[in-house]
Amino acid sequence: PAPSNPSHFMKGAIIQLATGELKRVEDLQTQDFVRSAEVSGGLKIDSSMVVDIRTSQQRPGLVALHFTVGEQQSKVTIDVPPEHPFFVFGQGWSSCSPERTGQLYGLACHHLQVGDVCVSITLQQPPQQQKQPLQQQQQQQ
Amino acid sequence: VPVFPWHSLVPFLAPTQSD
Repeated sequence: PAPSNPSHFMKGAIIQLATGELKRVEDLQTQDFVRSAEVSGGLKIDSSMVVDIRTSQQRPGLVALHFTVGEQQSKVTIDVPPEHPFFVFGQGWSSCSPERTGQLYGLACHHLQVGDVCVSITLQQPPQQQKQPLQQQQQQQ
Repeated sequence: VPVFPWHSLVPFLAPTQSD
């Protein structure tokens, strides 16, 4: 496989959860990500729904994945190789080309499709940044 | 044996300023 393949997706790779627990990448469950985000404090898990999958215009050979992210349903598009695995809630590892993922990483994958909801992370918003009316903030102090 | 942090496995999808 090309050297640039991220080795943390290689079957058997050891992953450390925020709780300190060690697990193999192929054994991870949805709960592991959710609990790790809770424990780590600075990170938040977002549900990102795949709304469109296209071949990337800018970078041939890559796939453009269109997501709606989190409660605000903000639109985010990323270009990834078709074999790049994503963790889908309640389903596990999935990619646009499960055969290639299996060949390159040895990781068994479902076929990623529009409508799948993937685990993604973003920075935890510190509370005061949320848009709360001013008076309500004063009462809290 | 290398150990990888859990968050390196999931994409960081924050809305870009243009959203």
